[in-house]
Amino acid sequence: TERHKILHRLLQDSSPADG
Amino acid sequence: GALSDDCSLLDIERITQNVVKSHIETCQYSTEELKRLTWNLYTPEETRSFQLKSAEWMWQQCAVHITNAIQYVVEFAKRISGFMDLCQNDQIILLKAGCLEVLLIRMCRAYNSTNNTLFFNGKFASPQFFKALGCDDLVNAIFELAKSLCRLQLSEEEMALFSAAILLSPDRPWLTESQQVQKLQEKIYLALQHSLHMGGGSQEKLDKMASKLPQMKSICNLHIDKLEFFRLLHPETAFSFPPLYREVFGS
Repeated sequence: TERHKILHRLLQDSSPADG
Repeated sequence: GALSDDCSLLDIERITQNVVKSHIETCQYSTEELKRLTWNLYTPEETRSFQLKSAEWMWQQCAVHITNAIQYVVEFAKRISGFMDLCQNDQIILLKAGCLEVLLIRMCRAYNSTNNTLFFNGKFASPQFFKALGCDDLVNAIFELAKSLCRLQLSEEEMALFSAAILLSPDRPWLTESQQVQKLQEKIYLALQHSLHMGGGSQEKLDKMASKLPQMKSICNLHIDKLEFFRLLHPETAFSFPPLYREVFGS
């Protein structure tokens, strides 16, 4: 998990489309 | 009518709409934009100057461009219905394993078969442009794939559904909920079949698309081999590659 912190963050960030 | 036990025509249409919308919204360049730039080619002088760059510099450039493109693929995945319902471990496994394949499919939008050039950093570049990478075999394999994918003349809808189906491959190692991934992939393949059927296409086109998968996998493996070799020769440069690139392609 620690090794993929950027992917984690990108997946958790809300998409612009979601407002 | 029901196309299968748990997938109605309405479901298929909903899936198609969702996947196509996600694809269009997350493509780095629109088809209109790429069409407008068709004749924006690197001059022979510009090509020569890129060929004379160091391998380290050229690898860094390509790593940055691939990283940018990967961020769009992550966004594509997030918008596919059902993807965010998977556990985060599986989301990461699918993205790590499939994002380069998705990029390879998307690449045919940015490929011009009339002069064998590929859109890179604002202009269209020939295979020779990438000479400094020291990976002629990888570069040639990528251009060959682009050429053969272009020959299939995929519509944006077919490309979108094909990318989504590949991303949702249930056979990726270490998945914890592969059955759930398989269900999603099956629905997307049904949608792709339906789309091909509606477009007057046939099973033959789907077979031709699927026949590109081994070529795509071998390009992904070759990229990893080249990266590992590069890392041995230039560990510091490899360490300075964008963190997302290192995360996705690290062991």
